Amino acid sequence: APLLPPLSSTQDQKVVETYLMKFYDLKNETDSDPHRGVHQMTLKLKEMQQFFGLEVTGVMDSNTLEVMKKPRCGVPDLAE
Amino acid sequence: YTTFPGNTKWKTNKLTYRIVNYTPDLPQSEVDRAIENALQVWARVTPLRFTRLYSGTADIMISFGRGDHGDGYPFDGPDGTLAHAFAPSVGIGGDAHFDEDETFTSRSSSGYNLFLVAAHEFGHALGLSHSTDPGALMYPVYSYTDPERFSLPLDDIRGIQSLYGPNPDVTPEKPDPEKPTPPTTPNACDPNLVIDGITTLRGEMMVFKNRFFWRVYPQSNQPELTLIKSFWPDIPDNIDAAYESIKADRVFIFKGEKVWALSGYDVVSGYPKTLSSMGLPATVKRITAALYDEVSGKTLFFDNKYYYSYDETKRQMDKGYPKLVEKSFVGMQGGVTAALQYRGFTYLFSGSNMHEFSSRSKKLHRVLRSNYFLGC
Repeated sequence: APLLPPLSSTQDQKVVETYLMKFYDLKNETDSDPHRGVHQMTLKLKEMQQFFGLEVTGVMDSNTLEVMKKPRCGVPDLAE
Repeated sequence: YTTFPGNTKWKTNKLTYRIVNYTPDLPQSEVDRAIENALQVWARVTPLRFTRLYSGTADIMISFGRGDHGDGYPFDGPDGTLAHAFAPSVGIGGDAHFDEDETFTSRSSSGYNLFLVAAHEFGHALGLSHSTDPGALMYPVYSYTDPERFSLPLDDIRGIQSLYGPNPDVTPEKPDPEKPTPPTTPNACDPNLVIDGITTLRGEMMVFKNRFFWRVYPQSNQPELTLIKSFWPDIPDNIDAAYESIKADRVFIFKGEKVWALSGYDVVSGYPKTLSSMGLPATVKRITAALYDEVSGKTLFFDNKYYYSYDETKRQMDKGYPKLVEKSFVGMQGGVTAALQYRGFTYLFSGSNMHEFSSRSKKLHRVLRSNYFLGC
Protein backbone atom coordinates (compact mmCIF):
# COMPACT_ATOMS: atom_id res chain seq x y z
CA ALA A 1 0.00 0.00 0.00
CA PRO A 2 1.25 3.53 -0.77
CA LEU A 3 2.95 5.21 2.19
CA LEU A 4 0.96 8.00 3.78
CA PRO A 5 2.18 11.32 2.33
CA PRO A 6 4.53 12.98 4.90
CA LEU A 7 2.02 15.79 5.60
CA SER A 8 -0.80 13.51 6.59
CA SER A 9 1.40 11.29 8.77
CA THR A 10 2.81 14.36 10.59
CA GLN A 11 -0.72 15.67 10.82
CA ASP A 12 -1.91 12.29 12.06
CA GLN A 13 0.97 12.19 14.54
CA LYS A 14 -0.30 15.50 15.91
CA VAL A 15 -3.86 14.13 16.13
CA VAL A 16 -2.59 11.15 18.11
CA GLU A 17 -0.50 13.18 20.53
CA THR A 18 -3.21 15.77 21.14
CA TYR A 19 -5.81 13.05 21.67
CA LEU A 20 -3.71 11.10 24.14
CA MET A 21 -2.77 14.26 26.05
CA LYS A 22 -6.39 15.37 26.24
CA PHE A 23 -8.08 12.10 27.08
CA TYR A 24 -5.40 9.78 28.43
CA ASP A 25 -3.20 12.17 30.36
CA LEU A 26 -0.13 11.75 28.15
CA LYS A 27 2.44 14.10 29.64
CA ASN A 28 4.11 16.55 27.27
CA GLU A 29 7.57 15.41 28.34
CA THR A 30 8.87 13.91 25.13
CA ASP A 31 11.33 16.83 24.78
CA SER A 32 13.29 15.89 27.90
CA ASP A 33 13.68 12.16 27.40
CA PRO A 34 12.69 10.92 23.93
CA HIS A 35 12.91 7.23 24.87
CA ARG A 36 10.69 7.69 27.87
CA GLY A 37 8.35 9.78 25.72
CA VAL A 38 8.00 6.98 23.16
CA HIS A 39 7.39 4.48 25.96
CA GLN A 40 4.74 6.72 27.49
CA MET A 41 3.08 7.16 24.09
CA THR A 42 2.95 3.38 23.58
CA LEU A 43 1.42 2.82 27.02
CA LYS A 44 -1.22 5.49 26.51
CA LEU A 45 -2.03 4.23 23.03
CA LYS A 46 -2.59 0.76 24.50
CA GLU A 47 -4.90 2.24 27.15
CA MET A 48 -6.94 3.99 24.46
CA GLN A 49 -7.11 0.87 22.26
CA GLN A 50 -8.18 -1.17 25.28
CA PHE A 51 -10.92 1.32 26.18
CA PHE A 52 -12.38 1.26 22.66
CA GLY A 53 -12.17 -2.51 22.21
CA LEU A 54 -9.55 -2.17 19.45
CA GLU A 55 -6.61 -4.51 18.85
CA VAL A 56 -4.23 -3.54 21.70
CA THR A 57 -0.90 -3.11 19.94
CA GLY A 58 0.43 0.23 21.18
CA VAL A 59 1.05 0.95 17.52
CA MET A 60 -0.88 3.49 15.48
CA ASP A 61 -3.16 1.86 12.92
CA SER A 62 -5.99 3.08 10.69
CA ASN A 63 -8.77 1.82 12.96
CA THR A 64 -7.30 3.58 15.99
CA LEU A 65 -6.82 6.79 14.03
CA GLU A 66 -10.40 6.51 12.73
CA VAL A 67 -11.75 6.39 16.29
CA MET A 68 -9.56 9.36 17.30
CA LYS A 69 -11.08 11.46 14.54
CA LYS A 70 -14.68 10.85 15.60
CA PRO A 71 -16.64 13.65 17.31
CA ARG A 72 -16.78 13.07 21.07
CA CYS A 73 -17.12 14.42 24.59
CA GLY A 74 -14.24 16.48 25.95
CA VAL A 75 -14.09 14.71 29.33
CA PRO A 76 -11.06 12.37 29.65
CA ASP A 77 -11.69 8.62 29.41
CA LEU A 78 -9.65 7.96 32.53
CA ALA A 79 -12.13 8.54 35.39
CA GLU A 80 -9.42 9.96 37.65
CA TYR B 1 -20.00 2.24 33.21
CA THR B 2 -17.52 4.11 35.44
CA THR B 3 -17.92 6.76 38.09
CA PHE B 4 -15.40 9.32 39.24
CA PRO B 5 -12.88 8.48 41.99
CA GLY B 6 -14.57 8.21 45.39
CA ASN B 7 -17.94 7.89 43.62
CA THR B 8 -18.28 11.66 43.64
CA LYS B 9 -22.00 12.56 43.74
CA TRP B 10 -24.36 15.31 44.88
CA LYS B 11 -25.25 15.29 48.56
CA THR B 12 -28.85 16.21 47.71
CA ASN B 13 -31.32 14.85 45.15
CA LYS B 14 -32.84 18.28 44.59
CA LEU B 15 -30.64 20.09 42.11
CA THR B 16 -30.89 23.39 40.32
CA TYR B 17 -29.85 24.27 36.78
CA ARG B 18 -29.56 27.49 34.82
CA ILE B 19 -29.16 28.09 31.10
CA VAL B 20 -26.67 30.95 31.19
CA ASN B 21 -26.66 31.69 27.45
CA TYR B 22 -27.98 30.31 24.16
CA THR B 23 -26.62 29.02 20.87
CA PRO B 24 -27.79 30.88 17.75
CA ASP B 25 -28.20 27.47 16.05
CA LEU B 26 -31.65 26.92 17.54
CA PRO B 27 -34.68 28.87 18.80
CA GLN B 28 -34.38 29.37 22.56
CA SER B 29 -37.51 27.32 23.13
CA GLU B 30 -35.84 24.36 21.39
CA VAL B 31 -32.77 24.73 23.60
CA ASP B 32 -34.98 24.90 26.71
CA ARG B 33 -36.80 21.75 25.61
CA ALA B 34 -33.64 19.80 24.76
CA ILE B 35 -32.05 20.68 28.11
CA GLU B 36 -35.18 19.83 30.08
CA ASN B 37 -35.61 16.50 28.28
CA ALA B 38 -31.93 15.67 28.78
CA LEU B 39 -32.25 16.18 32.53
CA GLN B 40 -35.45 14.10 32.60
CA VAL B 41 -33.49 11.18 31.11
CA TRP B 42 -31.73 10.90 34.48
CA ALA B 43 -34.65 12.00 36.69
CA ARG B 44 -36.77 9.19 35.26
CA VAL B 45 -34.53 6.49 36.73
CA THR B 46 -33.36 8.11 40.00
CA PRO B 47 -34.69 10.21 42.91
CA LEU B 48 -32.96 13.26 41.33
CA ARG B 49 -35.22 16.24 40.66
CA PHE B 50 -34.25 19.42 38.79
CA THR B 51 -35.46 23.00 39.28
CA ARG B 52 -34.64 25.74 36.81
CA LEU B 53 -33.15 29.06 37.97
CA TYR B 54 -33.11 32.17 35.78
CA SER B 55 -30.46 34.08 37.72
CA GLY B 56 -27.73 33.56 40.29
CA THR B 57 -25.70 30.36 40.71
CA ALA B 58 -27.23 26.96 40.10
CA ASP B 59 -25.67 23.56 40.74
CA ILE B 60 -25.57 22.90 36.98
CA MET B 61 -24.64 26.03 35.01
CA ILE B 62 -25.18 25.42 31.27
CA SER B 63 -23.40 27.61 28.73
CA PHE B 64 -22.20 27.79 25.13
CA GLY B 65 -18.71 29.04 24.32
CA ARG B 66 -15.97 28.61 21.74
CA GLY B 67 -12.23 28.09 21.92
CA ASP B 68 -10.79 29.29 25.23
CA HIS B 69 -13.92 29.89 27.27
CA GLY B 70 -12.30 30.47 30.63
CA ASP B 71 -12.12 27.09 32.35
CA GLY B 72 -8.65 26.06 31.21
CA TYR B 73 -10.01 23.43 28.82
CA PRO B 74 -10.35 25.24 25.47
CA PHE B 75 -12.59 23.86 22.76
CA ASP B 76 -11.12 22.95 19.38
CA GLY B 77 -13.35 24.40 16.68
CA PRO B 78 -15.87 22.43 14.62
CA ASP B 79 -16.14 18.64 15.28
CA GLY B 80 -13.59 16.95 17.55
CA THR B 81 -14.65 17.89 21.07
CA LEU B 82 -18.36 18.79 21.20
CA ALA B 83 -18.82 19.63 24.88
CA HIS B 84 -17.60 18.81 28.37
CA ALA B 85 -18.89 18.85 31.92
CA PHE B 86 -17.50 18.75 35.44
CA ALA B 87 -18.10 16.15 38.14
CA PRO B 88 -20.36 17.05 41.08
CA SER B 89 -18.80 19.56 43.46
CA VAL B 90 -19.07 23.21 44.48
CA GLY B 91 -18.07 25.97 42.06
CA ILE B 92 -17.54 24.76 38.51
CA GLY B 93 -18.58 21.25 39.59
CA GLY B 94 -21.68 20.06 37.71
CA ASP B 95 -21.35 22.75 35.03
CA ALA B 96 -21.78 21.80 31.36
CA HIS B 97 -20.14 23.70 28.48
CA PHE B 98 -21.07 23.27 24.81
CA ASP B 99 -18.73 24.15 21.95
CA GLU B 100 -20.36 27.01 20.04
CA ASP B 101 -18.27 26.10 16.97
CA GLU B 102 -20.50 23.02 16.55
CA THR B 103 -23.83 23.08 14.77
CA PHE B 104 -26.40 21.93 17.29
CA THR B 105 -29.70 20.61 15.97
CA SER B 106 -32.90 19.43 17.58
CA ARG B 107 -34.85 17.44 15.04
CA SER B 108 -32.52 16.04 12.39
CA SER B 109 -29.60 13.65 12.13
CA SER B 110 -27.43 16.41 10.66
CA GLY B 111 -25.16 18.42 12.95
CA TYR B 112 -25.06 17.33 16.59
CA ASN B 113 -28.32 16.71 18.38
CA LEU B 114 -28.33 18.99 21.44
CA PHE B 115 -30.55 16.67 23.47
CA LEU B 116 -28.14 13.72 23.01
CA VAL B 117 -25.01 15.76 23.75
CA ALA B 118 -26.65 17.36 26.78
CA ALA B 119 -27.93 14.06 28.18
CA HIS B 120 -24.38 12.70 27.98
CA GLU B 121 -22.85 15.79 29.62
CA PHE B 122 -25.42 15.75 32.41
CA GLY B 123 -24.34 12.18 33.11
CA HIS B 124 -20.92 13.64 33.98
CA ALA B 125 -22.51 16.49 35.92
CA LEU B 126 -24.26 13.88 38.08
CA GLY B 127 -21.19 11.71 38.65
CA LEU B 128 -20.74 9.29 35.75
CA SER B 129 -17.49 9.02 33.85
CA HIS B 130 -17.24 7.34 30.43
CA SER B 131 -18.47 3.86 29.61
CA THR B 132 -16.66 1.36 27.39
CA ASP B 133 -20.03 0.03 26.21
CA PRO B 134 -20.50 1.31 22.62
CA GLY B 135 -24.27 1.25 23.15
CA ALA B 136 -24.19 3.36 26.30
CA LEU B 137 -25.13 7.04 26.42
CA MET B 138 -21.91 7.59 28.39
CA TYR B 139 -19.74 6.17 25.60
CA PRO B 140 -17.37 9.04 24.70
CA VAL B 141 -17.98 9.02 20.92
CA TYR B 142 -21.07 10.80 19.58
CA SER B 143 -23.58 8.83 17.55
CA TYR B 144 -27.01 9.87 16.39
CA THR B 145 -30.15 8.21 17.76
CA ASP B 146 -33.69 9.41 17.07
CA PRO B 147 -34.37 11.52 20.18
CA GLU B 148 -38.10 10.73 19.98
CA ARG B 149 -37.26 7.07 20.44
CA PHE B 150 -34.40 7.47 22.87
CA SER B 151 -34.38 5.05 25.79
CA LEU B 152 -31.59 5.18 28.38
CA PRO B 153 -29.48 2.02 27.96
CA LEU B 154 -29.23 -0.43 30.83
CA ASP B 155 -25.51 0.26 31.35
CA ASP B 156 -26.24 3.93 32.09
CA ILE B 157 -29.18 3.08 34.35
CA ARG B 158 -26.97 0.76 36.37
CA GLY B 159 -24.30 3.44 36.58
CA ILE B 160 -26.47 6.30 37.79
CA GLN B 161 -28.43 4.06 40.16
CA SER B 162 -25.16 2.86 41.70
CA LEU B 163 -24.81 6.48 42.88
CA TYR B 164 -28.39 7.57 43.65
CA GLY B 165 -30.58 4.44 43.66
CA PRO B 166 -33.80 3.96 41.64
CA ASN B 167 -36.69 6.34 41.09
CA PRO B 168 -38.91 5.92 44.16
CA ASP B 169 -41.92 7.08 42.16
CA VAL B 170 -41.75 4.10 39.79
CA THR B 171 -42.70 0.69 41.21
CA PRO B 172 -40.59 -2.03 39.52
CA GLU B 173 -43.63 -4.35 39.31
CA LYS B 174 -45.36 -1.73 37.15
CA PRO B 175 -42.56 -0.32 35.00
CA ASP B 176 -43.30 2.78 32.99
CA PRO B 177 -45.53 1.48 30.14
CA GLU B 178 -44.27 4.20 27.81
CA LYS B 179 -40.68 3.16 28.22
CA PRO B 180 -39.64 -0.16 26.62
CA THR B 181 -37.16 -2.35 28.42
CA PRO B 182 -33.80 -0.57 28.45
CA PRO B 183 -31.63 -1.38 25.42
CA THR B 184 -28.72 -3.71 26.09
CA THR B 185 -25.52 -4.32 24.17
CA PRO B 186 -25.09 -7.75 22.54
CA ASN B 187 -22.39 -10.03 23.87
CA ALA B 188 -20.22 -11.61 21.17
CA CYS B 189 -19.59 -14.58 23.45
CA ASP B 190 -23.25 -15.34 24.14
CA PRO B 191 -23.59 -18.95 22.88
CA ASN B 192 -27.25 -18.25 22.10
CA LEU B 193 -26.50 -15.17 20.02
CA VAL B 194 -28.87 -14.80 17.06
CA ILE B 195 -27.58 -12.39 14.42
CA ASP B 196 -29.64 -10.20 12.08
CA GLY B 197 -27.30 -10.26 9.11
CA ILE B 198 -23.70 -10.89 8.02
CA THR B 199 -21.65 -9.82 5.02
CA THR B 200 -18.14 -9.40 3.79
CA LEU B 201 -16.92 -5.93 2.88
CA ARG B 202 -13.77 -5.75 0.78
CA GLY B 203 -12.03 -8.41 2.85
CA GLU B 204 -13.50 -7.41 6.22
CA MET B 205 -16.66 -8.92 7.69
CA MET B 206 -19.65 -7.19 9.30
CA VAL B 207 -22.00 -9.01 11.68
CA PHE B 208 -25.23 -7.12 12.44
CA LYS B 209 -27.26 -7.31 15.68
CA ASN B 210 -29.94 -4.84 16.83
CA ARG B 211 -28.40 -1.31 16.81
CA PHE B 212 -24.87 -2.64 16.38
CA PHE B 213 -22.48 -4.39 14.07
CA TRP B 214 -19.17 -6.09 14.73
CA ARG B 215 -16.32 -5.31 12.34
CA VAL B 216 -14.19 -8.44 11.96
CA TYR B 217 -10.72 -7.94 10.47
CA PRO B 218 -8.98 -10.91 8.83
CA GLN B 219 -5.68 -10.03 10.51
CA SER B 220 -7.14 -9.62 13.98
CA ASN B 221 -9.13 -11.73 16.41
CA GLN B 222 -10.58 -8.65 18.09
CA PRO B 223 -13.91 -7.78 16.46
CA GLU B 224 -14.92 -4.17 17.02
CA LEU B 225 -18.48 -3.49 18.22
CA THR B 226 -19.92 -0.29 16.78
CA LEU B 227 -23.32 1.38 16.54
CA ILE B 228 -24.72 1.18 13.00
CA LYS B 229 -25.73 4.84 13.24
CA SER B 230 -22.25 5.96 14.21
CA PHE B 231 -21.28 5.10 10.64
CA TRP B 232 -24.53 5.50 8.74
CA PRO B 233 -27.26 7.62 10.42
CA ASP B 234 -29.75 6.65 7.69
CA ILE B 235 -29.29 2.88 7.77
CA PRO B 236 -31.92 1.28 10.06
CA ASP B 237 -31.30 -0.78 13.19
CA ASN B 238 -32.43 -4.43 13.37
CA ILE B 239 -31.78 -5.14 9.70
CA ASP B 240 -33.12 -8.26 7.94
CA ALA B 241 -30.16 -9.13 5.71
CA ALA B 242 -26.94 -7.93 4.10
CA TYR B 243 -24.66 -9.18 1.33
CA GLU B 244 -21.71 -8.01 -0.74
CA SER B 245 -22.03 -8.00 -4.52
CA ILE B 246 -18.49 -8.62 -5.75
CA LYS B 247 -19.61 -7.70 -9.25
CA ALA B 248 -21.11 -4.35 -8.24
CA ASP B 249 -18.54 -3.76 -5.43
CA ARG B 250 -21.46 -2.84 -3.23
CA VAL B 251 -22.86 -4.04 0.08
CA PHE B 252 -26.66 -4.20 0.08
CA ILE B 253 -28.58 -3.92 3.34
CA PHE B 254 -32.21 -4.99 3.61
CA LYS B 255 -35.00 -4.14 5.99
CA GLY B 256 -38.67 -4.76 5.19
CA GLU B 257 -39.31 -3.83 1.57
CA LYS B 258 -36.34 -1.46 1.41
CA VAL B 259 -32.72 -1.90 0.37
CA TRP B 260 -29.76 0.43 0.98
CA ALA B 261 -26.36 0.29 -0.76
CA LEU B 262 -22.87 0.94 0.62
CA SER B 263 -19.75 1.58 -1.40
CA GLY B 264 -17.00 0.80 1.09
CA TYR B 265 -18.12 2.70 4.18
CA ASP B 266 -20.05 5.31 2.18
CA VAL B 267 -23.81 5.20 1.64
CA VAL B 268 -24.68 5.22 -2.08
CA SER B 269 -27.10 8.02 -3.02
CA GLY B 270 -30.42 7.15 -4.62
CA TYR B 271 -31.21 4.56 -1.95
CA PRO B 272 -33.23 3.15 -0.28
CA LYS B 273 -34.87 1.38 -3.20
CA THR B 274 -37.50 -1.35 -3.08
CA LEU B 275 -36.93 -5.09 -3.05
CA SER B 276 -38.30 -5.31 -6.60
CA SER B 277 -35.30 -3.22 -7.74
CA MET B 278 -33.28 -6.33 -6.85
CA GLY B 279 -35.47 -8.46 -9.10
CA LEU B 280 -37.62 -9.90 -6.32
CA PRO B 281 -41.33 -10.39 -7.09
CA ALA B 282 -43.73 -7.81 -5.64
CA THR B 283 -45.24 -10.56 -3.48
CA VAL B 284 -42.01 -10.69 -1.42
CA LYS B 285 -42.39 -8.18 1.45
CA ARG B 286 -39.11 -8.94 3.22
CA ILE B 287 -36.17 -11.28 3.04
CA THR B 288 -34.39 -12.94 5.96
CA ALA B 289 -30.94 -13.44 4.44
CA ALA B 290 -28.89 -12.94 1.26
CA LEU B 291 -25.57 -14.05 -0.17
CA TYR B 292 -23.62 -13.79 -3.42
CA ASP B 293 -22.63 -17.25 -4.69
CA GLU B 294 -19.28 -16.97 -6.46
CA VAL B 295 -19.58 -20.54 -7.82
CA SER B 296 -22.75 -19.82 -9.83
CA GLY B 297 -22.43 -16.00 -10.02
CA LYS B 298 -25.97 -15.80 -8.65
CA THR B 299 -27.36 -13.90 -5.69
CA LEU B 300 -29.48 -16.00 -3.35
CA PHE B 301 -32.27 -14.26 -1.45
CA PHE B 302 -33.70 -16.24 1.46
CA ASP B 303 -37.17 -15.96 2.90
CA ASN B 304 -36.94 -18.31 5.88
CA LYS B 305 -37.26 -21.84 4.41
CA TYR B 306 -37.40 -20.72 0.78
CA TYR B 307 -34.93 -18.96 -1.48
CA TYR B 308 -34.76 -17.16 -4.80
CA SER B 309 -31.87 -17.05 -7.27
CA TYR B 310 -31.10 -13.76 -9.00
CA ASP B 311 -28.76 -13.34 -11.97
CA GLU B 312 -26.94 -10.01 -11.54
CA THR B 313 -25.59 -10.06 -15.08
CA LYS B 314 -28.99 -10.55 -16.73
CA ARG B 315 -30.58 -8.56 -13.87
CA GLN B 316 -33.46 -11.01 -13.58
CA MET B 317 -34.77 -13.77 -11.34
CA ASP B 318 -33.88 -17.29 -12.42
CA LYS B 319 -36.84 -19.49 -13.38
CA GLY B 320 -38.26 -22.17 -11.06
CA TYR B 321 -37.94 -20.21 -7.82
CA PRO B 322 -38.64 -19.99 -4.95
CA LYS B 323 -37.25 -23.35 -3.94
CA LEU B 324 -37.10 -25.06 -0.55
CA VAL B 325 -33.70 -24.39 1.05
CA GLU B 326 -33.40 -27.92 2.42
CA LYS B 327 -33.80 -29.34 -1.12
CA SER B 328 -30.58 -27.63 -2.26
CA PHE B 329 -28.78 -27.44 1.08
CA VAL B 330 -29.49 -30.91 2.44
CA GLY B 331 -29.23 -30.97 6.21
CA MET B 332 -30.24 -27.34 6.69
CA GLN B 333 -32.67 -27.05 9.60
CA GLY B 334 -34.93 -24.13 10.45
CA GLY B 335 -35.61 -20.88 8.60
CA VAL B 336 -32.51 -19.05 7.32
CA THR B 337 -31.93 -15.88 9.38
CA ALA B 338 -28.54 -14.86 7.90
CA ALA B 339 -26.25 -16.10 5.13
CA LEU B 340 -22.66 -15.68 4.02
CA GLN B 341 -20.24 -17.12 1.52
CA TYR B 342 -16.67 -17.01 2.73
CA ARG B 343 -13.44 -18.73 1.64
CA GLY B 344 -15.16 -21.53 -0.30
CA PHE B 345 -17.90 -22.24 2.24
CA THR B 346 -21.53 -21.21 2.40
CA TYR B 347 -22.81 -20.41 5.88
CA LEU B 348 -26.53 -20.53 6.55
CA PHE B 349 -27.62 -19.27 9.95
CA SER B 350 -30.76 -20.35 11.74
CA GLY B 351 -31.23 -18.95 15.24
CA SER B 352 -28.06 -19.60 17.25
CA ASN B 353 -26.81 -22.27 14.80
CA MET B 354 -24.61 -21.75 11.76
CA HIS B 355 -24.58 -24.51 9.10
CA GLU B 356 -21.37 -24.74 7.07
CA PHE B 357 -21.75 -26.10 3.52
CA SER B 358 -19.14 -26.58 0.82
CA SER B 359 -19.95 -23.88 -1.75
CA ARG B 360 -19.15 -26.19 -4.63
CA SER B 361 -20.85 -29.47 -3.56
CA LYS B 362 -23.40 -27.89 -1.16
CA LYS B 363 -22.50 -30.72 1.20
CA LEU B 364 -23.06 -29.98 4.89
CA HIS B 365 -19.73 -29.98 6.77
CA ARG B 366 -20.42 -28.74 10.27
CA VAL B 367 -23.04 -27.12 12.46
CA LEU B 368 -21.41 -24.34 14.54
CA ARG B 369 -22.59 -21.51 16.81
CA SER B 370 -23.69 -18.24 15.25
CA ASN B 371 -20.91 -16.33 17.02
CA TYR B 372 -18.24 -18.47 15.32
CA PHE B 373 -16.67 -15.53 13.47
CA LEU B 374 -16.66 -13.26 16.55
CA GLY B 375 -13.43 -14.56 18.01
CA CYS B 376 -14.67 -15.98 21.33
